[in-house]
Amino acid sequence: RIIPESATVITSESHKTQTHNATWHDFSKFLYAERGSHVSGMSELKKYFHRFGYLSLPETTPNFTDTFDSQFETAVFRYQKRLGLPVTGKLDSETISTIVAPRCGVSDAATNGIHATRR
Amino acid sequence: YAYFNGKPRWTRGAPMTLTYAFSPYNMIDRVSVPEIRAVFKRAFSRWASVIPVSFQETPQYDKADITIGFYLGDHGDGEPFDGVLGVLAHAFSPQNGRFHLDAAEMWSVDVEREESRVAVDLESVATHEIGHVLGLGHSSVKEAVMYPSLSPRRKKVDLKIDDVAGVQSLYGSNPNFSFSSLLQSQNSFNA
Repeated sequence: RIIPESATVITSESHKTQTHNATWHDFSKFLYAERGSHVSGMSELKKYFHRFGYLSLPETTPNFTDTFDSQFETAVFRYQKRLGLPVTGKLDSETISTIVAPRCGVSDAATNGIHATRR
Repeated sequence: YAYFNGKPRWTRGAPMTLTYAFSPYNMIDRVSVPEIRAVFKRAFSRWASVIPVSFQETPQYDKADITIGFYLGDHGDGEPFDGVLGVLAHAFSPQNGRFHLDAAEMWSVDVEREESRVAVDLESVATHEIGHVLGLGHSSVKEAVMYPSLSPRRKKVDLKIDDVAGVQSLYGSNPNFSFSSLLQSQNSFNA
C-alpha cells in the first residue's frame, strides 16, 4: 500500500501545485511522446487505456509493447475526444494531467456516445 | 452526457422512491457514520431536486435498492481498488444498485480544513457515483459532476446543465425544478 505521504507533488506550467496519483504518476514520463516513440514502461500506460475502454488487447503479441504505435495513437485520439481535451494524438501536458488524475473506476466504454447538451 | 449501453434506468411506479443503505460491515473510521449519512443525504437530494425520484435511507441493507460500502483492494466484483488515489470509487448501472468506495482513500467531509494533500471530497464522489446508479455514464464536459476525474482536495457537487439534461432524459423533470434557476446560479458562479 502506498502511504499518502509518498504522493508526488508536481508544479505545473501554470505554477499551480497539484498532487498526483501515486499509482499513475509515473505516466508523466511519457509527456510529449507521439507515434513512433519507444519508451520503457509504455505498456503500462496501454493497460490503463485498455482498462478504461480505449484500447483492445493485442492480437499478435501476448502483451502490450512499449512502442507508441498507430493503434495506441487511435486510442489517444479517442481518449482526448471523449474527455474534452485538445485532440492532438500526442501525450501533451493536458492529456497526461488528465491521465494521472484520480478518477472513477467505471469504464468510459461502458457508456453510449456523447449526447450534446442544447444551450 | 452519456448513458450506459442499453440505456438502463430504474422503473418503479410513480412517485418513484429508491431506498439506500450503508453496509453494516464495510464502513471507514476516518469519517463518522453520522457525517457519512449527512453527506449522502445531501448528494441524493441534489439528484432528487431535478427528477421525480426520491431517495430514502433504510436500515434494511439486504432489501435496499442501493447498497453503499467502503472496500479495500479485491472485494469480489472483479474491479479491485488500488489504494490511495487512482480509482476512487465505482458504481453499477440500474437496477443493480451496488455503490463501492475505496476505503484506502483519505475521505474528507471538509477538504478546506484538511491538511492531507491527498484528501478526497466524499460528497463530490458520492454525487458522481449516484449519477451512475441512476444510469448516467461519463460526461466529456469537464465542469460536469459526471466527468470521470476529480483532483484531490477539489469539491464538485453542484449539478451542471449537462448532468441535469442527462438524468432528466432518463426520468423526466421534477415539477419543482426550473432550468432558469440553474442557469442563474451557474451564471452568478461564473461571474
